[in-house]
Amino acid sequence: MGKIISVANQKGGVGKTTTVINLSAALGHRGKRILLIDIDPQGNAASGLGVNAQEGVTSYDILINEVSAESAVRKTATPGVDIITANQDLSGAQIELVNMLARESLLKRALEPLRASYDFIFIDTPPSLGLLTVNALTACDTVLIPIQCEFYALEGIAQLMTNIKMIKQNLNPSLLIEGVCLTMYDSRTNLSREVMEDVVAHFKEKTFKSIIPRNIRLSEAPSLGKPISAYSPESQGAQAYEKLADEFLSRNP
Amino acid sequence: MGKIISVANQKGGVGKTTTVINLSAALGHRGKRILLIDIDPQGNAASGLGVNAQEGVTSYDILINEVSAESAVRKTATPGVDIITANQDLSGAQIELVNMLARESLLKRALEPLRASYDFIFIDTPPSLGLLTVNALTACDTVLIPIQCEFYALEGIAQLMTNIKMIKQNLNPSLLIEGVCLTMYDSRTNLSREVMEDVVAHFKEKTFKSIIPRNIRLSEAPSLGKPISAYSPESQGAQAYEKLADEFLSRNP
Ligand SMILES: Nc1ncnc2c1ncn2[C@@H]1O[C@H](COP(=O)(O)OP(=O)(O)OP(=O)(O)O)[C@@H](O)[C@H]1O
Ligand SMILES: Nc1ncnc2c1ncn2[C@@H]1O[C@H](COP(=O)(O)OP(=O)(O)OP(=O)(O)O)[C@@H](O)[C@H]1O
Ligand SMILES: [Mg+2]
Ligand SMILES: [Mg+2]
Repeated sequence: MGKIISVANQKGGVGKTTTVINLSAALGHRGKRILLIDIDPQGNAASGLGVNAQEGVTSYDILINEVSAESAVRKTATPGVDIITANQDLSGAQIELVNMLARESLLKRALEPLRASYDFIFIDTPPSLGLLTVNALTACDTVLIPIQCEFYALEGIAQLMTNIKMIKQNLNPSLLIEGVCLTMYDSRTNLSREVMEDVVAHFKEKTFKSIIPRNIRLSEAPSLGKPISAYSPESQGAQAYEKLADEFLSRNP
Repeated sequence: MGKIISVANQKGGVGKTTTVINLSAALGHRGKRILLIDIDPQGNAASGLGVNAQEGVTSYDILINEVSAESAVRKTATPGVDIITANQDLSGAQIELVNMLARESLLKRALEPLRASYDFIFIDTPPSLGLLTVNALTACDTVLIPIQCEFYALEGIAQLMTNIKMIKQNLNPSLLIEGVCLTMYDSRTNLSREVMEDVVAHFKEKTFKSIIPRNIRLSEAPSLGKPISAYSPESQGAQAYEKLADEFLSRNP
């Protein structure tokens, strides 16, 4: 049965989409069947995988129009990775969801029928703790938290953990932390090292040993609609996500 | 009469807070009276200026409890710069605002009495196009758009412009673009140059000539609660924000 994993952090620009895409691609290469579902109105996951989010059924249709998730699934050019895209229609969804019945668990009910077809289902979330991210944290088994090696990124962790606890108490009692992944690590700066030390001290063995370095190839790849493994497989960025995939699988045999 | 300027871009991590803080500080040094109001539940603006957002009246109280904005104003250690802080209380506000009367213009009405006391009032917004950012775009005279020199940052511009047009048509007919500011420019990469060329081609003279380079001092400064001008005045980051302040004032004599 497929495991559902949200990739979440309300701090903006910390590498949520980059991690979802490149971890999914690396797991796909290892023969795993992956579904990536995007519930961020920015819709970056689609363009990062070379898929046009302006056509076909999207996550908006699943949440608001109660269309089946199955009908929204699309293939990508990356072996083993399917996608459900998001686009700007979703930005009105935060308001539309407020008065819907059982609004926090719409995504959970929509994804249940898909679990059996995939090994892992990853949910890319927007940089907020609103109803879209609440839906993701209610639908998932675990949450993977990318943390950028910057000061402001540390500040947001307490808020994120409070919200995760609240979801666990009220909506999803079995919710666990999949792990914490350090991103955009710059070995030349003290700041990166200090953030890493703080994160490891706080999250201990939940912190993935694979650290994602700041690497220009990772920010170039989306402009070609390819994951890093297809764009620049020898780069430090690609190597780091390969290691992360191995470590992820060792935690999920 | 003070001019109200929102700093907005729904893409996360593009330098909204960094720009609000450092532009405000540079204008404060030039003798201008600045109010910075934070409506992002992450509350980064407060810590970047060394102010504790967990005490006192915050922007949540202004929006939801109809407390006067004046009672929320606090001094900072930076000459000429006052602040209204935000904290996690605001993350529930998106939902609380939905059913309030005239929910889009709560901030506008709250800030009117403060206009006369400041030369410029800057609003730091969260990375989303929800009701908090709608309140900012309804309250302001102009919007300053930081654009990170990255591929995903380009993708979000169309959505942002559509939303600005919608606000202009329905809520704030006099809304204008203050300007577009390129951030985290890395002169060693083609990507930065390509993004810059695209942005200049699209926004023309609205693009500020002062480009903010990627500079580690800018990401270190918040950990000491200081703007870059106080932390590392000789750094490239500080020089860039000084130039931006001069250019901003030449557009707002
Ligand atoms: N390790 C890295 N090295 C260099 N650039 C990176 C790295 N990871 C991500 N980036 C770039 O940094 C920017 C932010 O990353 P990304 O968009 O994945 O973050 P996000 O958390 O999904 O953002 P948002 O909060 O807006 O959804 C993107 O332009 C991306 O290409
Ligand atoms: N020019 C720069 N050079 C290096 N680092 C920068 C620069 N500008 C901002 N940063 C750092 O990049 C990160 C993102 O910047 P910032 O938090 O200001 O963006 P934001 O748009 O306000 O993010 P959010 O969308 O989460 O509100 C921060 O850690 C900040 O310190
Ligand atoms: Mg993203
Ligand atoms: Mg910010």
